[in-house]
Amino acid sequence: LTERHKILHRLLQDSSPNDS
Amino acid sequence: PMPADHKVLVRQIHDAYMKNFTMNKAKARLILTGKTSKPQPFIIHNMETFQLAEKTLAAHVLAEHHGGSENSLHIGDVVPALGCGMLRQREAEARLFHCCQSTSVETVTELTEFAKAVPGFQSLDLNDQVTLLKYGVYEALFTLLASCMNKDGVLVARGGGFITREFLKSLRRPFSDMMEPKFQFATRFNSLELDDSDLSLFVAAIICCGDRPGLVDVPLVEQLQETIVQVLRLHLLTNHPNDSFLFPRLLQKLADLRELVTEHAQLVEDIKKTEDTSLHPLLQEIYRDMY
Repeated sequence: LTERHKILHRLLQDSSPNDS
Repeated sequence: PMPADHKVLVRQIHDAYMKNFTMNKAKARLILTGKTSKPQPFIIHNMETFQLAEKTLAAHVLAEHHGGSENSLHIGDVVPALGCGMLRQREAEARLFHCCQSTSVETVTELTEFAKAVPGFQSLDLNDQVTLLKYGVYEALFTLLASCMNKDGVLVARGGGFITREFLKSLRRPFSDMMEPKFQFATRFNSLELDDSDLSLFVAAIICCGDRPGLVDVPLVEQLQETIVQVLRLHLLTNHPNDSFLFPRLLQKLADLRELVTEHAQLVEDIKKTEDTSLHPLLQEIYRDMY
């Protein structure tokens, strides 16, 4: 599923601005 | 009375919502009712004002992007409003469609960050996080859009513009069919008079939904959904003590939203087939094999 949704996957994996 | 841990969850979800969405209902209502010190939104009611807005608002939004928070600019290939300028040679309906796409992409990015900040979401299987966003973002997007709408039109470009409902209806088909169902939903939804704290929990409940197709670990998602829905129920009771049927009425809106998204996906599919227009890769991913 993550393969077919590369951008969503990337957004989910990006370090969140909230974490910093 | 609400248990203390529920109060903490309400605060966490409300904070995540206020932090991640550039527009919220309180801000939108101030602009729509003219109670803000900022300049009134530029009203787009025909092709001339639309073309004028493309030039002025694009510059305005871009300036804000460069000077402001980089929160929503995670996908490097998307700069809302810039798209509108680059596509100026194309016909107005198609350009408007592209502007809508840019706004949708920006909101999907914000919704992703919001979801990640909902306690428990990031502990789910990564495939399930993708599934929940794929099926939830458009329902959430139309919920948030209602905050920017009144019966006469919709705020755009971060409150810098206001497109009239009549102008949207006057576009050629199929573009003219795009927004009217959203206005009808917004009118019914806005009559519930939710505030941003209620909306934050409702949007979290939309995303954390245990019956999306293809979930790997249904019980874990259902457990998260149950927690959020309970917190939403308790929050509505304390925040709207005189409206004891608000919770069941709000749950009914979930069915309306599903129908709205199914219709919208069909319309986008039709536009893709009949119009010479492209769909943003992120939106393509979401629509592909959706329903």
